[in-house]
Order: sequence, then structure tokens, then C-alpha cells
Amino acid sequence: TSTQARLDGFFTVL
Amino acid sequence: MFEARLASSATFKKVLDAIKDLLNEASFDCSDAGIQLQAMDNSHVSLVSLNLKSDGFEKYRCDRNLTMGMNLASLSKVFRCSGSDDTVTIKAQDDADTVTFMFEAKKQEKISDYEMKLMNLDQEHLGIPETEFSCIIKLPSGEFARIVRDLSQFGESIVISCTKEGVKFSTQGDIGTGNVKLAQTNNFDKEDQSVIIDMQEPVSLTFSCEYLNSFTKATPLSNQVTLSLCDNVPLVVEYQIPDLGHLKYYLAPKIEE
Repeated sequence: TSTQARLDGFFTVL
Repeated sequence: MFEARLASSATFKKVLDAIKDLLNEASFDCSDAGIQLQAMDNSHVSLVSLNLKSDGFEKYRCDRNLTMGMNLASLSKVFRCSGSDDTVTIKAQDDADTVTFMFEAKKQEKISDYEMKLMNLDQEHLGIPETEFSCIIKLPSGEFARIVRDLSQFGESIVISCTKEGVKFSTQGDIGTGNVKLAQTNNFDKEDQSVIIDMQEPVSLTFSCEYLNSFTKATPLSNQVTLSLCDNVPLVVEYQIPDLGHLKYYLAPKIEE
């Protein structure tokens, strides 16, 4: 089984 | 004062159709450079990044940077009122709380305008780091949409595996499995009908069918789509909008538990 990763952490908040 | 006139309202309609599944509302950031939109879906699984260059418009004037928060369902209602050959002019005063869309038929025989309320959206701007992707795949957008649609019948996820031999899309579900392999084509004089693979490292990543299907709503915008893959970073699905800009989707992979 796999879980859906989230995008938080991939991008930096400007 | 902001004023942007686009020769084809149908193009903007296609952009809206391509993002309204993922976003309920979004801020359109207007500057000298053009119109940009960047927003994550509610689940923070995908990000939409739209860039419409000012020189892609017939007329473009932006005296002060302006952020226009809009409800996309309402915006769709407005664009449903435009004819397929109409031009559209988007107008807003500085610090206005409304935006006006004017649709003009080609011979000026019909002119309509719609004023829509703007929203104050508290949206953060995200910096997207430069990534050296392991694999960059260009393929016909219709082919990508077809593969995602076909495989979505069988499972909830699609594994995209890329090697120097080609790219493979796979799924599995209760009734069985499905695989679609595409080899690189040599049809260089028709680039938008070709499959072009630029591979540094083989890569295999798993993505949600539901999100991939939403991204393929952008198919009418472009004949070609670019998929950029790398371990541990989001997939980028990019549609170039001819002479106007691009629409990119970022999607977090599924990971093994």
C-alpha cells in the first residue's frame, strides 16, 4: 500500500 | 488601472476548465510581466502554476501590481457567456473590489460586459526550487490524456517508469493490471506528435489517477505535454499555451508505507 505525500516541505514560503 | 485584451476568450475559457477541478478560488497576480496564478489544491497534494505573458495579449496595461482573488465557479459562469470567437477585455481599477469582463464579437455586432466581485484571499506565495530532473518526457497531450483515462479504469494509482528504452505507465487494481509502453519516436519534423525522452537516471514513481486526470483537462490548450520526474520531488506536468505562456501542475508522489 502507498500513501499520498503532500507538497508542504517541497516549496519555500516566500 | 489594469486592462488586458485577449484575442481569444476561448483560450482563457480553456485555462479555466483546466484549473477549476483543482481550485475553488485563486488569486490572479497582475504585473507588467503578465498574469500569474499559483495555488495549491485544498489537500496540498497538487499545485497549479499559470503564467500568461503580457506580450501574448493584444493590449496589456498594468499601472500598479494588482492581485485579484476570484471564485473560479463564478468566473466560469462569466466565461460561459462568451462566444467562441469573441475577444475578451479584462479591466479593473487600482484597489477595486470588482473586475469587468467585456466580450466582443469579431465584427463588433455584439458586445457584452460582466462585472464580478473580487475576493480577499489570504494566499501565500511559494518559491519553487530549481530541480535537475532525472527524466524529461515530451509526448502528445492527447496520448497522455488517453493513457491516464484508460489506466484509471483499473486502479487508483499510475506508476510512471522511465528508462532509456522508453516510458511505461502501469496500474493495478482488483480486476488486474494494465501497462502502456511508449518508445521514443524519430518523427523529428513533427515534434508535437513525437515522444521525446531525455533521461539522466532511470526513475519510477507512483501518482494518483484522480489528480493526473484533472491535469489532462488542460489538453485542449496544447498539442504537447512535458512530464518531468525525479525521486523525492513533485512531478511537473507542463502545457505550453502557444504565444501566451504556460500552465504547470506539480503533484506529490505516492510513497510506500
